[in-house]
Amino acid sequence: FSLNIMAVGEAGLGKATLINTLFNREILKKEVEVEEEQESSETVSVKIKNTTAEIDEDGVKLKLNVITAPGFGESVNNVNSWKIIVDEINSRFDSFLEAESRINRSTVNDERVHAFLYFIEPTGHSLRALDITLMKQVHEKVNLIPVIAKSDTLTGEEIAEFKQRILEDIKYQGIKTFQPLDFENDEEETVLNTKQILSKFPFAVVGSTKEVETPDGRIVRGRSYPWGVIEVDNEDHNDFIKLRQLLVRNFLEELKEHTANTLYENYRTEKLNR
Amino acid sequence: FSLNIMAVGEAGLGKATLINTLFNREILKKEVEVEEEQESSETVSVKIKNTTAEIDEDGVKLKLNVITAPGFGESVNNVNSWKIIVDEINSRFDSFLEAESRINRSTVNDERVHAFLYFIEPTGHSLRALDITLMKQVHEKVNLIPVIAKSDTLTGEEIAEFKQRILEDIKYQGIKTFQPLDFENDEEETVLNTKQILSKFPFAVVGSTKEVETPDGRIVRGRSYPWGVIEVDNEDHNDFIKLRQLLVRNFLEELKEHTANTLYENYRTEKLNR
Ligand SMILES: Nc1nc2c(ncn2[C@@H]2O[C@H](COP(=O)(O)OP(=O)(O)O)[C@@H](O)[C@H]2O)c(=O)[nH]1
Ligand SMILES: Nc1nc2c(ncn2[C@@H]2O[C@H](COP(=O)(O)OP(=O)(O)O)[C@@H](O)[C@H]2O)c(=O)[nH]1
Repeated sequence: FSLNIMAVGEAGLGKATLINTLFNREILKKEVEVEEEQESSETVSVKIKNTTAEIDEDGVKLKLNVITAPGFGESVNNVNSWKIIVDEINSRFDSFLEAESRINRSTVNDERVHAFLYFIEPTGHSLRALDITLMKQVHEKVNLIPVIAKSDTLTGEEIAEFKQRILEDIKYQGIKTFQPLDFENDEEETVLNTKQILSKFPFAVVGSTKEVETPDGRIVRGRSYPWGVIEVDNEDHNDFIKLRQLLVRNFLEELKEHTANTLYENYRTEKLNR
Repeated sequence: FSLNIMAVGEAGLGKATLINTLFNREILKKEVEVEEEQESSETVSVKIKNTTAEIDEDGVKLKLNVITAPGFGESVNNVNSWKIIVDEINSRFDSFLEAESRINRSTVNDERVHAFLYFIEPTGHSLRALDITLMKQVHEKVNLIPVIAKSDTLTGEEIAEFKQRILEDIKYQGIKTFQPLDFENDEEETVLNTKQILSKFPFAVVGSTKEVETPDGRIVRGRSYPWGVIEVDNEDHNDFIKLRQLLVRNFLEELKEHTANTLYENYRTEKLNR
């Protein structure tokens, strides 16, 4: 079992923290301090970083690859920051295409991106130009799952308005996000669960691997502020549980199948036709 | 009495809210929704907007001008977004220079920027390339007061680390921020107060004009979350009170004098020498 997740968004949106929270392990280190000199340069180059971890999910061993793009969105001029990301997605399709066409195919390693988490800054307003540019460049190559990062910045009311606005932007821009499709064939309970998950799109998430004590004495994963404790695993506080269900529990197979049967096949057809 | 404040930073950092909170009045409206089409264009133009309000501060009438720059930092390519802001500062110096050299000077209107609030995104990491670029362009023309926006995103520990990192960046980049200077001549209590204010630089602020009820039944200005209520005017929750003291109460005269006697004079000398 393998899972390749790409996590993209500007620095400081809690990407490393969220990945570690999803698998409850220190997989990604907090970003290394940016060089003082590089900070003021107008173009910060985007790098691709691949981090591997062996995860135990309910007794099943999962080989997890997390692909990140430090530097994305950090320049004064970000016009090309999406290219490096698209190149990475394409090169993983190319490796698979090449391996698939060999005579001996017994050890084809699937490194294609199965899920693409895009982190939206919690401005409370609407999507930004770079968000739209990036998502339009990748949505036909990956299962795109936009999330509202650090959603504890927003009140319940602000989250509802922001989600509404984001969905309108996504529709207007023709951006395709991952839709779990085949639930018409499932049992009623699964259909209801899937509908509940979908109703929370785009997920407003909070991440933390720290254990803190709530005012009523429970020990939970969360963030402790002078005015209260936000709990990661509390569905009244944020949509983390829903994201974990989508990504790791209920739709892992569907994400991989959609990548293999549709996204990759479309890429392959288009490439071989050129 | 007049006060001209420029408030700059990317969209959604709570600038409008903070200005309204500082004067407890709806001075700035929440940003008009950005046109759907403009959102995806790669260059969003920066506009300058001037909003005027008559404020009653302890029985003293204050004519407040708030200058904002919607569009700043919103493009994919922000290489020129600071130019419009610098041009605005310069043109206000030029108007004063021109008015000052007229024969009839009885009605010189002081429209020079007395304070420049720069809003830093609460990433928790460090200053970004655009932050540094902008601040270096304006710090010798205005009293620069950087603030950490929406600081309720950060825990107490994260705020301390972030402030430290920002101060290091500011020092390394040679960025000059407003330093209240003449307190050696003041009484001991004022000196202590000024030192306390300075020790909180850069201020980590939260804004809200909404009245909400705390768990222990008090009605306060703040933001109500499922996990607690953050209070704007509570110094254990954020530095808003300190910012208000700096900007509106204790240093209003010093901000204006420093603009008139130093920043403007330097500009004038340099301009007349060309
Ligand atoms: N408010 C808030 N802060 C968070 C959250 N997740 C992470 N952070 C903090 O944000 C900062 C940056 O997190 P990091 O995971 O390094 O972000 P990255 O640069 O996107 O990988 C750290 O101080 C984290 O503790 C969250 O859900 N809410
Ligand atoms: N978490 C948090 N949100 C804030 C704060 N101030 C304003 N907001 C919210 O942030 C969003 C954008 O605020 P606005 O003042 O329009 O930001 P501007 O675009 O910078 O002028 C709104 O939903 C505000 O309610 C704050 O101090 N903390």
